Amino acid sequence: YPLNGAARKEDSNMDFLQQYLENYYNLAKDTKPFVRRRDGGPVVEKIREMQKFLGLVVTGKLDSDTVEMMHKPRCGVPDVGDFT
Amino acid sequence: TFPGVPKWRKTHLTYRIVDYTLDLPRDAVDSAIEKALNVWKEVTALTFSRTDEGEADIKISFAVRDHGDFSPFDGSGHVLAHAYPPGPGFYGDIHFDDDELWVEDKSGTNLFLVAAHELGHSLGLFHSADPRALMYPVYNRLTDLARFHLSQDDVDGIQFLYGPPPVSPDEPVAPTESVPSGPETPAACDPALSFDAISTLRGEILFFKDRYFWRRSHWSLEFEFHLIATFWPSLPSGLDAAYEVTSKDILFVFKGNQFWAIRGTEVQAGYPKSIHTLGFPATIGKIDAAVSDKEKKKTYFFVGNKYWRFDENNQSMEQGFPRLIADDFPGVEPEVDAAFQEFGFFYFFRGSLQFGFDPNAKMVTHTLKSNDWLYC
Repeated sequence: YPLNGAARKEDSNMDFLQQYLENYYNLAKDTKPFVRRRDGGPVVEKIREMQKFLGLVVTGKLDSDTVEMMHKPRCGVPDVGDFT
Repeated sequence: TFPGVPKWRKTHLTYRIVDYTLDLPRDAVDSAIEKALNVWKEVTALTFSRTDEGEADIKISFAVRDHGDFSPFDGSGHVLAHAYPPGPGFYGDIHFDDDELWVEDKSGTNLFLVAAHELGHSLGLFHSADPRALMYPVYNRLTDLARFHLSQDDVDGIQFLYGPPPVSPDEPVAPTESVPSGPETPAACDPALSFDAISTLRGEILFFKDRYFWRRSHWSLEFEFHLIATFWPSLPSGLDAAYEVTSKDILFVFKGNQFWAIRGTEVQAGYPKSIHTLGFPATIGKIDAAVSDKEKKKTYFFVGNKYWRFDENNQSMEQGFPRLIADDFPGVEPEVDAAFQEFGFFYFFRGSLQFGFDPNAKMVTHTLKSNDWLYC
């Protein structure tokens, strides 16, 4: 049960990441599925772009600082690109 | 700026508050919007007038969830508002998410701060990657509302689009001076640089100035420059004094009649406390500087031309104080801005000068520019 819970939390984080990158960093919506990829695919590049823009340490990974920043209240206007 | 650099082709713009949130009285909403408009008006040639009906360049409304623009809000939290770049129709408009709790202070989401940010979009500014900027996309609930000002990045951006404010014919401007472009980041090698407060911290030296501090390490010739809020978001800017008690691994910082205790990046529970809990008389409203003698476990507090001495062992102010600074620290200016102890010396700072004081010889042995520590 705890393992399933952890997995669900990770999936939830990944869904949130996908949505965040689509909304604010112009991630193409057909990039799914991305969360299982460990290479330097477009999502990793977008994470890096987001981390650089927001002044975070650029790791290309969904670390705790990045998740925390993504959950903070913010303006709905994208940081990159335009409204989708 | 937004892609394509959209901007208004006129400098007088109209705005209309189409509807109101129930979270605040109407006049509080009006006031927040006016104040937010003034933020941009002060640094540009732009002017604004309000209209209560019909079309306006900037239409302001509160809405929840789907509100007809294909960018639905998401309930309470996360997305607070959005706005469109300059242009006709819905362009230039601002939508606030009315599922947020809109407030005038910091108890919820501050309407003025969000309005000022969104107006930046309405005028043509895109998001800034500078965390100090109003146009940074993430809401900073710790912004000091009383001392709010645009960052240089905001000012540069808006003046790129609309230029600086016109100079009044009555206002003398020296021919060699540029038009003031708003608040600036302090420059380490500004010959007039003074410091608000200085302290050691875990073997480094911190030089506080306005919202910032320089961080100098013994192990590196480089020094770093940070926002105070980056490390201690709850601390105010413009500190008065700071000192470290190394034996307790605590940094104390002072602003007005309050002080905070910090260990690393953690502000300790129970703070801020009143400076009067240290034993200052009620007539003292702030202190100018503080320095701790690490060996003798005594802390010196400087107020005006006097100083007090605090015993860190007994946690009490010593008898026989205050005394005149000039009597016990001859050669030091009658008042000090900041002080710290290093290499057995006390370093006292006043304006752009610092005085190296040898406590054994009881004399100033060297006088340097304040920013000598920043390799200037």
